[in-house]
Amino acid sequence: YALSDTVWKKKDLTWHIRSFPLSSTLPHDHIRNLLFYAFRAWSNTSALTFREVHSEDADILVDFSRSYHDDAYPFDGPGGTLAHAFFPGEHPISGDTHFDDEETWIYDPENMAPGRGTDLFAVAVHEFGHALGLAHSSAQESIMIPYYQGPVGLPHQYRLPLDDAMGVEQIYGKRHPGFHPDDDRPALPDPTAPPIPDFPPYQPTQHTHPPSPDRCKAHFDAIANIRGEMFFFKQKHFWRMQPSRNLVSLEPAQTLRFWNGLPHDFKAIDAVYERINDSQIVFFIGSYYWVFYETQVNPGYPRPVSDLGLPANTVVGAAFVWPHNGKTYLLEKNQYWRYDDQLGHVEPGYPKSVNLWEGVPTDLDDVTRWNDGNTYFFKGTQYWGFSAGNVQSDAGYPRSASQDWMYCQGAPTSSPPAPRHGVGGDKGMCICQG
Amino acid sequence: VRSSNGHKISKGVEWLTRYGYLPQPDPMAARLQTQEELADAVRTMQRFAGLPMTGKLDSKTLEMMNQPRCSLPDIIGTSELMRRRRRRRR
Repeated sequence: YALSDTVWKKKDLTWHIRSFPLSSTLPHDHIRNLLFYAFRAWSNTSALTFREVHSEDADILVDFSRSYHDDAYPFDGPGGTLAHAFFPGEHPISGDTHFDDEETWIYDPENMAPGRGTDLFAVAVHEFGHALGLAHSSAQESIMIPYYQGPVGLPHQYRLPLDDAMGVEQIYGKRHPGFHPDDDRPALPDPTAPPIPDFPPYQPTQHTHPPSPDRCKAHFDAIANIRGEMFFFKQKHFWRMQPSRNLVSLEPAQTLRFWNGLPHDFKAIDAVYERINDSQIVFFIGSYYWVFYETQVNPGYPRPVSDLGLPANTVVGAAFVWPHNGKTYLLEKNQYWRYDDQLGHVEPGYPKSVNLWEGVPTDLDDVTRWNDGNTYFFKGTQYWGFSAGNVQSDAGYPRSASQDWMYCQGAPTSSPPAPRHGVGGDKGMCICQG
Repeated sequence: VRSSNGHKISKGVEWLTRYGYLPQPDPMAARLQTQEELADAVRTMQRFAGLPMTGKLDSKTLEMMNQPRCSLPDIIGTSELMRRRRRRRR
């Protein structure tokens, strides 16, 4: 590592975002969250703390600027120079960090979109290193190498390379053993703004296993078709059915070990669906929702459902995309809203009564589409099928959800036995993989 | 060929100066960059970037110079130090 000539004479530093990108697709809260975790990378290993403040008196001011912007390092448009930060000191500009607003700033922790933009978190960690007094390093594994190397992984799991950790520790000392990471959570810049949600603490191993629910009792909390597979959620577990209708396992998997970013103390998931416009996955718990990219929550979540245009205390019990019109429907007890995924808002004229779909009870567990193009409504031990865009339940329903979907023999059903559909093994036994 | 080579060297010198590998031009003194100084600067840049230290503006080096990067210089204070040295010599 290489150190500059100057250091901060204090260890409790404040930061403030003075300007946001003009055209980035990243919402402001995501940017705040990413910068929070970029600072945390440095406070995790040193005695420094960082606090976001709503004032330009902050030690470190962050700007997204273009071209010449009143310092000695004008930006040069897309590519080339990406950002810079000033070393610590007494000058007003000391510590300030500038990002080129003409770059395409993205959040891409797993490098899923190489060449489509620059990962803001990776660059922010580098620049904040300068703001703390580190110069460029020639160690190829260092975050302080001057060249952009691409994303560095998930912000809340990121740990500084040894070279950089040693550098910042040399200046400011090691972190105090009694210090808790949450002590430096950002203060709200606006008292009316919702709090910045935190990622859950990373737990690579869980030593306690919550008791597994019985798949044959059905009563699922949420059901969703995600990437062509059906997920049945119950309490803190889920079963997964492949497109071939085989259950991956008769034993449920732990939701928190697969979906990374839900709160650890949740009791049940109320609804889940895969967004039609970007294939991201939305979870509803209580009056909050989380949006996942693959199995990882996006920064900035949870958000209140009021963000979607729903009344503040709405508990979405079912969410699905109606294949007939490609619209998303959000149900709560006996009412529903039609939601526009493109606009990110419910449409005017709602809520309406769920009796639009004839033959199903209210307060459904969830609704989802299967790969046969039909939509299935679940409640308790039963389910109802709707072919294509019909709003009238198909004949022969309700049927037993545990028999037809969980392959349970002799499970209670309120309708006469009917030939099972789908691909099961002999005598209705499932074929399990692994 | 000569024109293309000249352009390459000119861009290289500009890059090396901007990021601290070569001293900023001194407005008070007319001075040419020697081939040896340029090769030294290129070698330092190559070592810093983890490239083979050829001392030449070869394709790998030019490619690295086109990589997106931080605006701050890699060698801080070089130009200031060199200016001081030159002043002492004078």
